[in-house]
Amino acid sequence: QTKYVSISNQKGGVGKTTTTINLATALAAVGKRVLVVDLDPQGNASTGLGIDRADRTHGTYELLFGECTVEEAAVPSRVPNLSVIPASIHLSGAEIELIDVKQREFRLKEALRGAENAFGAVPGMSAPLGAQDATEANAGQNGTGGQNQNFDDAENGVSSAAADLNPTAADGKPVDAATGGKLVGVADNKYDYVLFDCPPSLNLLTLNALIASDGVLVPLQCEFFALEGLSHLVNTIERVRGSFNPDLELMGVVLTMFDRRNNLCTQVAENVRAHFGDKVYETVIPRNVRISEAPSFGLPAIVYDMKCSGSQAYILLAREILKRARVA
Amino acid sequence: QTKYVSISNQKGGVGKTTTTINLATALAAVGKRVLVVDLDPQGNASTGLGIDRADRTHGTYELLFGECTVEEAAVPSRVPNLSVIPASIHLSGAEIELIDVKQREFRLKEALRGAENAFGAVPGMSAPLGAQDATEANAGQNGTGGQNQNFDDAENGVSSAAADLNPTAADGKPVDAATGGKLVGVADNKYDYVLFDCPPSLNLLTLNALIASDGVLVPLQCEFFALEGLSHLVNTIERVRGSFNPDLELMGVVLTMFDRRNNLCTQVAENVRAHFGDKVYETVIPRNVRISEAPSFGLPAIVYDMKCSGSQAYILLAREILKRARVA
Ligand SMILES: Nc1ncnc2c1ncn2[C@@H]1O[C@H](COP(=O)(O)OP(=O)(O)OP(=O)(O)O)[C@@H](O)[C@H]1O
Ligand SMILES: Nc1ncnc2c1ncn2[C@@H]1O[C@H](COP(=O)(O)OP(=O)(O)OP(=O)(O)O)[C@@H](O)[C@H]1O
Ligand SMILES: [Mg+2]
Ligand SMILES: [Mg+2]
Repeated sequence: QTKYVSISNQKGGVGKTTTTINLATALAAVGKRVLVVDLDPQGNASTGLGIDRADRTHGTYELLFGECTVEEAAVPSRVPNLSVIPASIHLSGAEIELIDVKQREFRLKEALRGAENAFGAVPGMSAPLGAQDATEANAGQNGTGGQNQNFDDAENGVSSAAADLNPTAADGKPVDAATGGKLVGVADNKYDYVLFDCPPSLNLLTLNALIASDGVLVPLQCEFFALEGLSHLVNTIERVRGSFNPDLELMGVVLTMFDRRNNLCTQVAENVRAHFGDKVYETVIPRNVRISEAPSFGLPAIVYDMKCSGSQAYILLAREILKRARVA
Repeated sequence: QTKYVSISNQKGGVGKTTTTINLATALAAVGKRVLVVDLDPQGNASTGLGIDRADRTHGTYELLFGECTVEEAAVPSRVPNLSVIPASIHLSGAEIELIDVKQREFRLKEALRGAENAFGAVPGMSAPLGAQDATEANAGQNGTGGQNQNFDDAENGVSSAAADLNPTAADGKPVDAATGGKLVGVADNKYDYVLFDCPPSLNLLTLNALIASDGVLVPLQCEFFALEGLSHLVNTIERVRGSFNPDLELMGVVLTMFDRRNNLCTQVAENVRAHFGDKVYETVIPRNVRISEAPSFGLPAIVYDMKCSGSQAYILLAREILKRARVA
């Protein structure tokens, strides 16, 4: 079962992209199939994973607007088992352009997890052929139990009706009856982990990621301003869980750029552990200049300098996350 | 003449708020009357200047929606000559709420610089009484020359018609004929400098600041990802100058969190100076832990520890900015 994780914090510069890149690499290194989705118009995750600007024509923006499938958008990185759906500057216009699109908060979930998984039966949106079976299997998993039966009947009704109607594009691929765009493939069961690198704000792109996710990983710089924003982020996660995505949980908080010589860092770390208990990972990422050098070579720090303290910390973090997942 | 400056960079965590707070304090310390406008829903600038949460009920959000005047929103800080228009969490909803408001990009300029200065004659929006004379005087300054004459006639027509219509609120203050909100006062000639602390994105709030500004000051962290976003920011400034605000200029780039022991820092600094020449301030802000400690006491670093290297650098930066302004 694919695990979808948002790496999010509206405070800027706390290590979201660095955590996404290096955690993804460490998970891929132990054989997990990983997809990174770059939701930040700055495209730092795409750059840090070595994706050329020329290879970003089908990326997150196009995926959100149904202009390409997951397969077409996912670009292999230099790291085996790790692919990226890159971000281009078009993404900075997505928020405004999505304003009058129906179900605009669910676009990402729908694109990655299939229309029927995003918000049940959506009139006019046909499920990818063969996905009906998956829906039956998932019925119990969504946690809504009996109510799902009605959904499934309606869903099957919609799907079979739409299947007759289903136009095919010139290349023979089925297209989405509602938008006429390419019928998006799904990421389910193709990847073990899908990581969303979120922009530094709680906007529609971040909301799309939170709705598509099972968990949120929060990188937290050990500084006063970063601490100030944490309660607002946690409130937002609660609200998303309440009205859009009942499965969403706070997976954990990872302390980043930690400098043990600095009193403020130690104070902030103690404060966070006091409030969040074991939601704070034991692994702490130290401030380490090799980490900030790696992106200029288009390499994750783990590849650029595996032995440095920063890389070792991200490897330990991956191990801690996998251990917690097994126990859960 | 009041100088309006946006402190902006869509890259997160590069020192925008820290630069706004400390530059404002240094300018206030030499007798300039300064207003800081906090445009970031995180409200870091408000916190860093010691504004209690309870004192943020009339702030930037209310100003944008015409619910209060500049005088009502501006709160004195602990620093003499320095006031703040604080940010509350409501601001995170402003972007979506402003979507269908006419001239939504000009709301801030209008609120601070008066309706007639924002975008000439706006049907239904009455100029504050007595401002007509200022419009005559400004006619030549807007650089549009002859065309302004027509504007002025239309403007005067609108103003005098609106003046008769002008309803007054219960407290006798004139209200805005279009929105029925309080007629906003203006910041012109009440302050020498107005500094906008922008959020880490190029959204509608930042756009409002860029349109209300005469110049943009860009804090730049000497890291690879920060460098990557610079060209996009510069393009955005050009576009705003082209279609909304012909006076907008790139005032300068200030290198922040500089660590001379770190090769990457030195490389990025050389790269930026090679591209931007003397647009890069000579003053460089060093990484200095006292700077990051100050906000937890609600004090600017300059007040918290005047002698530390970070504070001294911000004092030098203020001096360099004032010197450049005199020469210009
Ligand atoms: N542990 C670390 N040690 C040293 N430098 C680091 C570390 N983690 C991140 N950095 C550097 O700090 C800067 C900010 O990190 P990063 O860009 O990952 O944060 P972010 O939260 O993604 O920022 P944004 O809010 O702009 O998306 C980058 O230049 C990065 O290289
Ligand atoms: N010169 C410096 N030396 C040490 N720490 C600094 C320095 N300048 C800023 N900081 C710290 O770095 C962090 C980021 O700075 P700041 O919050 O001012 O950046 P920002 O660009 O406003 O961030 P955001 O994008 O979230 O608005 C803060 O915790 C701040 O205290
Ligand atoms: Mg990032
Ligand atoms: Mg800030």
